[in-house]
Amino acid sequence: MAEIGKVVLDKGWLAARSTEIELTGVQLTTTNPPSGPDSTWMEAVVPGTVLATLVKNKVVPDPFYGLGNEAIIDIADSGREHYTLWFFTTFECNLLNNQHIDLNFRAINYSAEVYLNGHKKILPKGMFRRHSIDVTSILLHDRPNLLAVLVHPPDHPGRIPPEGGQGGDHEIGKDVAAQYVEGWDWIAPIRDRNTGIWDEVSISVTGPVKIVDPHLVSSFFDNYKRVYLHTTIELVNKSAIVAECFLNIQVATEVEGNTCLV
Amino acid sequence: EHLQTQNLSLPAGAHVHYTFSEIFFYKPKLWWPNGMGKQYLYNVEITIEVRGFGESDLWSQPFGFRKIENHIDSATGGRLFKVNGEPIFIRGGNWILSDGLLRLSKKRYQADIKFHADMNFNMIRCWGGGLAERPDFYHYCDMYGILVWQEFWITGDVDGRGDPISNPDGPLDHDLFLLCARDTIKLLRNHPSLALWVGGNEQVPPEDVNSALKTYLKLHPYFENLNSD
Repeated sequence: MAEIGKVVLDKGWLAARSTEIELTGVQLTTTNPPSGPDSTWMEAVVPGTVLATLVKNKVVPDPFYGLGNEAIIDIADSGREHYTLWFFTTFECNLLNNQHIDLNFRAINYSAEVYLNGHKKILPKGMFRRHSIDVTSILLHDRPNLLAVLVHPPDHPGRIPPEGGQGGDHEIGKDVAAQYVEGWDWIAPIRDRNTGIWDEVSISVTGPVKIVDPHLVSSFFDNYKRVYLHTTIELVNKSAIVAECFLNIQVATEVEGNTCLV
Repeated sequence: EHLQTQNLSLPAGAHVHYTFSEIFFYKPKLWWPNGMGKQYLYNVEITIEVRGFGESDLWSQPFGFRKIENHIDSATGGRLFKVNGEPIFIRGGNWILSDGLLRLSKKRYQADIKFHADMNFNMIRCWGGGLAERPDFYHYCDMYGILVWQEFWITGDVDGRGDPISNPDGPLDHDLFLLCARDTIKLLRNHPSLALWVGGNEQVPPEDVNSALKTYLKLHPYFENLNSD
């Protein structure tokens, strides 16, 4: 039985250059999953960038030591496909009846195709947005779930002029992404433009009703003597029947260790 | 009095907004920036149980009671801040990101932000050419009393200056920019350290983006009325 709550997927990830993989996402997550690190697949840094994975595996030198960055090919010269990588991992989860599971990406740069157990989902563009996919119907309960993510670089990675400059040729500004990656007065250009699964990946298990994005606001009166906490939430009933709910909010102050004052 | 339970009936497949009745506190311990007092944090926990199923979901977050105000001083042109009614002298650090390859661990954030607090800083400005910082960054700013000035992803150098002028209308897809902005606001809005949103670095975003951001971040009229009380 799966416990209600979130599990972070930050271990056991593998990565491979898309140009070196002839299998499709469906094949990778059904009949031909990678078995572990080999000549094609390497241990991946998730969360982190493509370049972080390449540095970890000593495919390229560390760009922040000496002139290491000069030895790494820039995306403008290599082409976007050079920094387009497959990421792969597995996870297990046994749901009860009426439990639901979401696969969550807190940020990907810049777009991605997600495959889970042979099912495909496109993650749209944008470096600073969360993605949450309900994967309840495609989850496997009796064996590991196979997850592959093909991550594409920004659409406009730009080219770094010989003289450098603030934000290179400024092409990166056409996308919704970090702009420092074309170089600035304080940093050399980042060769992969920070492509990657750069923030937390998780699965979250809920019952029929899910809490989304609570909003807490306080208001103050009488020189901070009278204070009110205002709370708004979104609720999603994922089930096909009316849900009779008991919604509870509790504000506690930790007194000592695990003892709380309510 | 700091515990509230409501019964709700949610139709099948419904996606609804729900507002709790306000919860009253008498003289709560306030959250103060580094150097002005303690960073007092309450734990807010929301749970939902469904009849016939049991616990369905839960959410919790440390929350600090604080009121941050700021305005441009007409005499100096500088921006003045008050926290909980007290003027604060801002000692700030400029921040891009914790690691150029975005290996953003909790441990690294804690070390970096504690270092800023140890330097007697009370504000970090997250530059518009870098990241909207992550929840772990904000968590440690909450803990160490560092106010955060968070900019959106517009810079003068890449958006609007130069010869020829670079990206004068900002990113190509304004709707995508605004979608990312809305989502980022929702991700970070409950952190007491979050002090100020700024459209970009040394540049005003395109008019439609700027006015939409102002609308998203406007105080709800309900709170305008309450605060004028």
